[in-house]
Amino acid sequence: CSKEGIMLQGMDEFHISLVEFFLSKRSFESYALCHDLCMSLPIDSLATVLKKANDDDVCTLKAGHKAKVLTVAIETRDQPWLVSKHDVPFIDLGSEYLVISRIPYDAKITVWSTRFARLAHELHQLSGSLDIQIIHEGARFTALDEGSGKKGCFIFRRAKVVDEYRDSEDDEPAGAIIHEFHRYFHKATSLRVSTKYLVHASKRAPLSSKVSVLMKEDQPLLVQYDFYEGVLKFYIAPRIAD
Amino acid sequence: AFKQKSLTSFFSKP
Repeated sequence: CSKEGIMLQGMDEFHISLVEFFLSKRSFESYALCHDLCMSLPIDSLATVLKKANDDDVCTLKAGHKAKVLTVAIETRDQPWLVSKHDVPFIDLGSEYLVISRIPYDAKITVWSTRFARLAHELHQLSGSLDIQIIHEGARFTALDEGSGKKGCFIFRRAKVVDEYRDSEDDEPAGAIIHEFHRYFHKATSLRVSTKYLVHASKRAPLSSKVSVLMKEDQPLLVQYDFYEGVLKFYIAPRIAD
Repeated sequence: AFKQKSLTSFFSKP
C-alpha cells in the first residue's frame, strides 16, 4: 500500500506467470495511509473473506504499523450497525516476491479483449504453446498441433486510419488493431509462450474492452489491461530455444 | 526444442 493506492502481486507455483494488480486510491470511498505498508497474505483466505460481502456492502480493510493481520470489516450499506469482522493473518512469502524490472518494449499492440480471449481459447485447443509475432504491418498469433499437423493462426493488421477505432464492441472492425499500435513499434519481435497461461490472462476481459500485448525478444510477455481504477498486468515467462 | 523459462531468470528477488 502506498499513497497512490494498492499494488498486489501474485505468482503461480512454477514461476511462469506473475500478476501485478494496481488499484488506485480513487477506487476507494476513503483511503488513509500513514506510511507505506507491505503485507503478504494467503490469497485463498482473503478471497474467502471478500466473498462473504454482497455487491452493495461496504468493505473496510485495516492494518496497523506492526500488525500481523489484515482486518476486513463488512458492513451492510443500509444497516450500518450490522458489521462482521474477519482477520486474515499475514504469511511469510519470503522468496516468492519478485522485483519486476521495467524494460523498454520493442512492440506493443492493443486489441479488443474479447477477441483476444477467443484467440487464446481457440489456440489452446490446438497446442500447449503459441508463437506471437509483431511486425510493422501487424501481429500474428500461431499455434501448431504437432500430432495432426493442424495450424491455427490469428492475424491482426495495423489499423490504417485512426477512424477504425470504435468504442462500441458492435462496431468492431474485423481484425483491426487499434491505432496506438504504431506508436510503440520499434522492431519486429517474436515470442513463444504457453497457451495455458495466455488463456488465464485473457479471462480478465470483463475489466476492459481493450488489452495490450507488449513484447521484447527473450523477455517475459506482458499482457496489460488498463482501466479507470487501475491496471492489471500479467507477465508470462517465454519458452526459449535450447 | 524449446525450454520453458522461469520468471526468476528475468526478475530479481529483493
